[in-house]
Amino acid sequence: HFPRHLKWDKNNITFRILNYTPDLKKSDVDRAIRNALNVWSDVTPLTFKKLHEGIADIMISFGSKEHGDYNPFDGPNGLLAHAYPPGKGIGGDTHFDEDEQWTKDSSAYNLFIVAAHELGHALGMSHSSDPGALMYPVYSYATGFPLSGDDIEGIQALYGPNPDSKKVKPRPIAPNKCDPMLTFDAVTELRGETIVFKDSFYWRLHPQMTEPDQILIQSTWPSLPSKVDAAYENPEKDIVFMFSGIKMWALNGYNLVNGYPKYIHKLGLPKTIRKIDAALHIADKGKTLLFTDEEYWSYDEAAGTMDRGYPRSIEEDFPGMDDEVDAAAFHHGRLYFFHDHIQYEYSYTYRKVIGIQRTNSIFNC
Amino acid sequence: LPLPSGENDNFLLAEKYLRRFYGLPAGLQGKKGSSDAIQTKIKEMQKFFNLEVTGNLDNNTLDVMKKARCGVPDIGEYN
Repeated sequence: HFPRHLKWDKNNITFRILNYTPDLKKSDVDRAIRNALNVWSDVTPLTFKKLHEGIADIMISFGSKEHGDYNPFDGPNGLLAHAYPPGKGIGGDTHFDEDEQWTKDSSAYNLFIVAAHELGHALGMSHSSDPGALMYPVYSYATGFPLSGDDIEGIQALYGPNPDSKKVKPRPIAPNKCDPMLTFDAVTELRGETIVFKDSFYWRLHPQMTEPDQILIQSTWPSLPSKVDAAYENPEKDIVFMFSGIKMWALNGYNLVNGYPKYIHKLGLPKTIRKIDAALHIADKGKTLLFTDEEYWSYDEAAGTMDRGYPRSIEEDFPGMDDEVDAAAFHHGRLYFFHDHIQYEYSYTYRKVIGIQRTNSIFNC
Repeated sequence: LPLPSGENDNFLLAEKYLRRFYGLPAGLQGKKGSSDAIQTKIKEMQKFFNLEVTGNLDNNTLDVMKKARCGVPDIGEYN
């Protein structure tokens, strides 16, 4: 909240759209704003009435550079919008930078997402430090209901819950990299970086950066599902494969490769397999190991076929390991398996576990 | 005039950013006073964004400063 917990002293709030961006149809702007207000009214007793003339509580406008409030915008990118906390006059007013490209999809800045964030300010919400919250100050794109538990708790502390008890599914809270009970969904290399997937987020570890970046999966790849089960890099092809359910996607660098998603059964897996838990690629052997429940499969990248004699038991072939794997990676001749909050370092040559650490030791926690 | 170096650009970006979002006071007197205040504000910003709190303008910190964002200050009094 803002200092002094600024809020409207009524639940029936008026808004007015003073002008429109030429980037979108008028009806699309109207819809984006109305949907953004609905996000907040879904979880509070607040109602919003549109005015077509006169002074409304929340005056919404598009402007560029200095636009009348001595709080100028800065041209394309950088500052996208700002809004004032509840109050008389300029209080509650919401301004969007007209120099941005506004869209209703993920191709540029999504007006609905930015509007929902700014209208949060107009209702009394300040910034959240949770990267999964709508009120996080940095723009990111995601589909689905945009409020996290943190946002809902914040707005309900000001206005109370929705009396109709509307059911909403809040966005998950961003996982904490140093949580001792942290588990991983998938791990892969990507051109020298390490990518760790967890829930709807991924961490990006770059050798030259001391701290990992935490980013929403859909912010980078809007067409991907919000959860990745497994991933591996084939460095010869310069491709990263990502698996979610029975589908797989391919990345070249950070760009999705055309022709995907494909079904995992195209690799030669039986139709009874509905999910791959973990995957890793052993470059010098040209083999990719795919882990499903308590078994694993071997895929020959050159032949494009599944090797004979598989699936085999994880427990029997990887002594010292658990019988299931959450995520796996191959790095400098070693296999790294992640299960629950434990990371196993496994020597393929000596066929034994040579190190056990916490899963998040990868983050220097 | 010589072109500003990348380091200078980053410093100017950081100063502008901290002034706007973290209430870094303008017109500080003396080099030492200025750098102390900037370090404190960088630390505040690093803490907010769950970055390693060093007070230094490292790559992670600059990366966050360069991202598209909302123009409302993250912390402090609202003007």
